[in-house]
Amino acid sequence: ENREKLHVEQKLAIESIRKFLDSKTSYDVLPVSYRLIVLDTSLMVKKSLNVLLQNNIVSAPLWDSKTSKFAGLLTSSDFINVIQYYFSNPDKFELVDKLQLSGLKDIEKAIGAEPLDMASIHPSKPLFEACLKMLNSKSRRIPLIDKDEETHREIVVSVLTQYRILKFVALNCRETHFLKRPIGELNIISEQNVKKCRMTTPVIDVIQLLTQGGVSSIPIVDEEGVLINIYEAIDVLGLIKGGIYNDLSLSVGEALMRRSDDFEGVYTCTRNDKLSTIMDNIRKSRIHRFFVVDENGRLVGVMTLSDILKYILLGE
Amino acid sequence: STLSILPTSLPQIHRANMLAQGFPAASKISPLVNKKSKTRWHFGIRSHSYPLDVMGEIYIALKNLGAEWAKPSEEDLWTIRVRWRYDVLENSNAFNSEDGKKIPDLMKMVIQLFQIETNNYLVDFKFDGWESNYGDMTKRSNISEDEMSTFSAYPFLHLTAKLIMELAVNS
Amino acid sequence: LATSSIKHNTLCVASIVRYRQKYVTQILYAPL
Repeated sequence: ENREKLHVEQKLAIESIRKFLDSKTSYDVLPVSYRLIVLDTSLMVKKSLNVLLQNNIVSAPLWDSKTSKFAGLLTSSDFINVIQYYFSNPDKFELVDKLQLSGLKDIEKAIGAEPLDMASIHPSKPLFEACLKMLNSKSRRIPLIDKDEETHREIVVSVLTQYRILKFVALNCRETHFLKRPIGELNIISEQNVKKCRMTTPVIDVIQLLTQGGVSSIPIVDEEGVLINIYEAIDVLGLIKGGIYNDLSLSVGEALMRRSDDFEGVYTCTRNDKLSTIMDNIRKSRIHRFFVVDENGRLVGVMTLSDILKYILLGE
Repeated sequence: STLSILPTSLPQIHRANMLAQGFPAASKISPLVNKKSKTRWHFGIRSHSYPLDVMGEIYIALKNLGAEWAKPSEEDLWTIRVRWRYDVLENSNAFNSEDGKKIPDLMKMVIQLFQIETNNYLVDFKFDGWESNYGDMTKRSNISEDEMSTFSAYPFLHLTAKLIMELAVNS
Repeated sequence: LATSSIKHNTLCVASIVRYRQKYVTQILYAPL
C-alpha cells in the first residue's frame, strides 16, 4: 500500500513539474543580472583556453565578426578534437599551436568527428521545449538566441545548461520532495556497456573512449571493479594548458594530477537513493552526474543530468 | 540517503595515492592553478598623453579604419561624433534581413575625452544608434530607449575593439 | 564601454546591456 502511495505521489509530482516547465520560459531561468563571455572566432585556440580557465567556465559562445553572426559554442569536445588531431598528426605541432577558433571546424572534419548539433532556441519559448531540444540534440547546453529589433542581427542572450535547468526546478518546485521512489526502479541508470578504464590506462585511450561513447566522463575502477575516480571531458583543458598533450603516453592517473585543488570530488549513490535527495544535492552543489555503486563500492552504472531530465520530461 | 563523495577522487588524496604507487610522472605533474584572476575593468581607455595628442591619435585611427565624423564644434573639441559603416558579409544584399526589412548599417558612436585628474585622461565610447546608408533615420527614432528591449551589443563591441587595437598598435 | 588591460595579446571589451527586464554584461574577447 505504501509503495502504491509512493508511485502515485511520484507520478503526480512529475506531472506538476512538467506543468511548471511548460509554464516558464528560458528567459525566466536567467538571473536578473549576469555576464556572458563570448569569443571572437579569430582568437587563437590556446588563448581561448586561457580565457575559459581564467573565468572558470568550460564553454563559451563564438562570435564571427566577419558575418556578425553567432558561430556556435566552444566546448570541451573541440579541445578533445584538437588532441586527437595532434595525436594522429604529431608533425603538425606548428599548425595546432597557431590554430584559431575559426579553424576548429576543419579539425573536426580532418578527424571525422561528428559536428555537435547546435540547436538553439528563442528565450521566450517554454522551458519544456528548450529541454526537449537539448535532449534531442545530445548537447548538454542550448544557446538562447534573439534578434536585435532594429538591425535584426543575432543576439546570444545566454546559454542554458541541463544543470541550470535542474537547479531551477530544484529551487522552485516543492514537488521534488515527493520523488521518493528508489532510482533503481525508475529505469534511469545506465548500467549496460558503461565504458570504464584502469588508473594505468594511457590518457589518449581514455580520450578515445570519451569520443567513441559520446559521453563526458569515464569511470576509473580497480581490479575488483571498485570505483576509484573518473576522467572528465573538461579535464582535457588542463592537459592542453599544461602542454602535456605532447606527452600523451601518460597514464590517466598521472594526467589527473593536473586537476586543480578546487575539484569537488565524484558524487556516488546507490540504487536505493531517491530523486528527492538527488535534486536537493543539485540545488546545493554543482554536480554533473552520479555514479551508482553497490554496498562494496563496485561500479553499477551512471546516472547523468540527461537521464534525470529525460525522466522528468518523458518518464513515468 | 547513501549519496556521498568518493574520497579517492579528491585531488589531494589522488595525488598521495599516485605518489605512493610510484607512478613515474606523478612527481613532475603539478595541479592546474585556476587563478581566478579577477578581471579588472576600466571605463573606456585611459591615457596620460597630452589631450590634443590623444584626440589626434583617435582621428588618425578612425581615418585608418574608414570611419567618418562630424566636424567638431569650437566649444567642444573633446567630443567626436562618429559614423561607421558596419559592413559585414551577412548576406548578398547586405541591407535586407531575412524578413526583407532594411538593415541599417551605419553605426553612430560618441567618443569623448574626460580628464580624471592632472595628466590622467579617459577616452569614453558610447553607442549612439544606427543610420541606414540611404540617409533616413531608422525607426529607432520612434522607439524610446525604454521600449528598446533586444539590442545586440556585438557590432558596438566589435568596432570599439578594432579602434582600441588600432590605437594600441599605432601607439 | 568597459575594457580590461590587454593580456597575452588578447583584448577584452564589455558592455552592460538591458535585455527586456534583465541585465547582461556582454564580454567579448578578441585577438589584438
